[in-house]
Amino acid sequence: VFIEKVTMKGFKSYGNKTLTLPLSKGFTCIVGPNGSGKSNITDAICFVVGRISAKSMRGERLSDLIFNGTEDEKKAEEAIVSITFNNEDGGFPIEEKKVTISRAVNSKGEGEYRVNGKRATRSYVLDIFSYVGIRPDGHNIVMQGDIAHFINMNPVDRRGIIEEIS
Amino acid sequence: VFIEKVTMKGFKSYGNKTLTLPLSKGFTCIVGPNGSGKSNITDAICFVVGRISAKSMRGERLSDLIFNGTEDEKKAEEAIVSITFNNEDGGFPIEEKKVTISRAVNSKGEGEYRVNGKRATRSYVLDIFSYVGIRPDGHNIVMQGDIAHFINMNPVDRRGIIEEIS
Amino acid sequence: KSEVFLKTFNEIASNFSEIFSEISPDGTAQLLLETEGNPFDGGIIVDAKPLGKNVKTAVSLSGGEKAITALSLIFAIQRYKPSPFYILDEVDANLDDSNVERTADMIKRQAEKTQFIVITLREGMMSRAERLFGVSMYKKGLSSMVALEVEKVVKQEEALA
Amino acid sequence: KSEVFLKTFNEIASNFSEIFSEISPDGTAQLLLETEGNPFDGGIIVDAKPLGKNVKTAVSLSGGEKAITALSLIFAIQRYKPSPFYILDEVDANLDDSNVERTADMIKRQAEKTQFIVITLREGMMSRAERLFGVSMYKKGLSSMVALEVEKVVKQEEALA
Ligand SMILES: Nc1ncnc2c1ncn2[C@@H]1O[C@H](COP(=O)(O)OP(=O)(O)OP(=O)(O)O)[C@@H](O)[C@H]1O
Ligand SMILES: Nc1ncnc2c1ncn2[C@@H]1O[C@H](COP(=O)(O)OP(=O)(O)OP(=O)(O)O)[C@@H](O)[C@H]1O
Ligand SMILES: [Mg+2]
Ligand SMILES: [Mg+2]
Repeated sequence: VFIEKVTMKGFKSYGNKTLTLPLSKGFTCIVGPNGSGKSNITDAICFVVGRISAKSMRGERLSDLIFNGTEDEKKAEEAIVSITFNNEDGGFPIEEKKVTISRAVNSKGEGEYRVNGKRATRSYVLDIFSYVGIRPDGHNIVMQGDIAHFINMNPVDRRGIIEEIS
Repeated sequence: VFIEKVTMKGFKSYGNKTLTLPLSKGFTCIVGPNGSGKSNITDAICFVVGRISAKSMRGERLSDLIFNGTEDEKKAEEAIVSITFNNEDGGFPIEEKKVTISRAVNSKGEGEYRVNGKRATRSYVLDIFSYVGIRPDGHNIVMQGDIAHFINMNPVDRRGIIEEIS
Repeated sequence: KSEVFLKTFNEIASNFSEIFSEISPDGTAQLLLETEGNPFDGGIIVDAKPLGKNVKTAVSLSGGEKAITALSLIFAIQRYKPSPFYILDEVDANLDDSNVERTADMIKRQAEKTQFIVITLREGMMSRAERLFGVSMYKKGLSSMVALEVEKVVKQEEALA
Repeated sequence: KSEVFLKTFNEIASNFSEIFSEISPDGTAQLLLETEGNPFDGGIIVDAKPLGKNVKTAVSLSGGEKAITALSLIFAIQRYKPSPFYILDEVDANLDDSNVERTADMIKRQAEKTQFIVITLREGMMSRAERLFGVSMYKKGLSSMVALEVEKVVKQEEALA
């Protein structure tokens, strides 16, 4: 399993159009000037893997994740992010070779998840992710400024990371 | 007033010899590989301007500031740092054109301050520094990783910085 | 007391806006008092709009935008009432190359009046310094310092690139 | 339960020491269990000695040394049980140029088995990527993305340097 593409609509600085980031296996770098929207892509992925706290995606409320407009573009009504995973290795317990998991949130903070287009509960989505070891707070996503966290954390929390793996 | 030189003996990674960093007005950069000892210079200056908390100089106790030895060199008994300031503009309320302020700490955590060689109390040293606007927690020293602090702090604390100046 | 504070605040606020626009082209920023009446009833808010964006609060700035905004504040205070020296330890770590260069140019200008000691790993910063000191640990666990020539180090960095 | 844990721990600990020495030449590091008997009575300690120093605790590592040690831990876990993807956002901000390059080389090797998406400002990292995406905000407040060619960007960075 790996990420084939990330699609965003109305999510943070990515405006009202549907924008897609095609990805492949191997080593990809995302570059660009300060403030251009790189870390917003990390937030978008954290959003789909089920993070609940807006603060962990640099907002105060979940509705802060919705595009809040510019001089020329109006605010978005909702933010939708979907990730299409390549499932040729059958990591996900789903028949299809491609699995698209998406999450949306509206300005009232109400959200929904979908798996291959069909509505799903958060716990169903987290369960599917757990088959391939993806967790909302997994050690495989390191937010900006957080790298030293693994060294500054207390020894028991560090044991927790290894326990999660075994 | 500006810093003419920083002299260290037995301070963190600077070993048992007396090492001097000559400085001048204008723009100086300090460069070098990770772990070579750059930030230890910042800690040395924070030590002389009167910081009390070892943690703010990345130690658990003040005695952690003392050189703790290598394979070939033994531990130091005490750490001494002195800063020689150029006082030609008479910023410090002292006759001399050069003012050297130093601070030492021994393995028991006992310390002392000296001004131009004569023992002085911490409050006398802080008083002299206040004539030129130097404070132990002044906004003119930005430790590694702290730059965003000025933006993340609460509005009242930020007001405090401006009050300190007026 | 509040008169003195207001005079200081207004000078620093106007410096801040000027410096922010110099370092962050197309951007505007202001310092605002939380309370209109007595300034001591509230604090000071930073309202930065890099690239003319419609940023809600300083919290939603990116890592690099926060660093640029904070540096503008430090320089704004320095212009009003300079400290005898400034020590900045890797303040450019989150800046992209052009922001490193613009910040270095600003430091160079401010350093005409005040001493700046800047610890950096970025070539755009060290190449603009007037003097360079290299710290190394050729003996395990022992730091040593040596004066370097700016041209030599920069050539070396470019050769590495 | 503790048997399974110990097997996992020992594998990851041996990966960790190996990887740390690859990224940090002359350095050695180990993962240690706080308690000898039942591992669940205590936690896991990181004992890193970069450049063969006599470092007391992980707390007294420098900023760059902490980042290198943390990355070694992530790679050690990935070698034992890879996650489907990794997202690393400016993990190289505190690294000097040679540590950026060594880390980038390590990511390139690990990326043969697993997907790595790395956000970076450093030329030493982006020049080793297999694919590059540029994010920009040419319209105020609106982000857009475009695929870039690695050679072109690297040439540009060098021209800037
Ligand atoms: N809901 C939103 N609507 C529109 N724009 C937003 C929203 N939330 C955040 N932003 C904008 O996104 C920008 C930050 O983007 P991001 O943090 O991704 O930048 P970055 O490319 O990671 O920069 P850096 O290199 O400095 O880390 C901010 O300037 C902010 O104004
Ligand atoms: N009391 C001490 N005695 C000897 N060495 C010490 C002492 N305290 C800290 N050190 C050493 O100093 C080193 C850190 O130095 P410092 O933090 O100044 O590095 P740096 O050059 O700033 O690196 P970076 O670029 O990664 O920030 C550590 O490796 C640590 O082992
Ligand atoms: Mg970012
Ligand atoms: Mg440092």
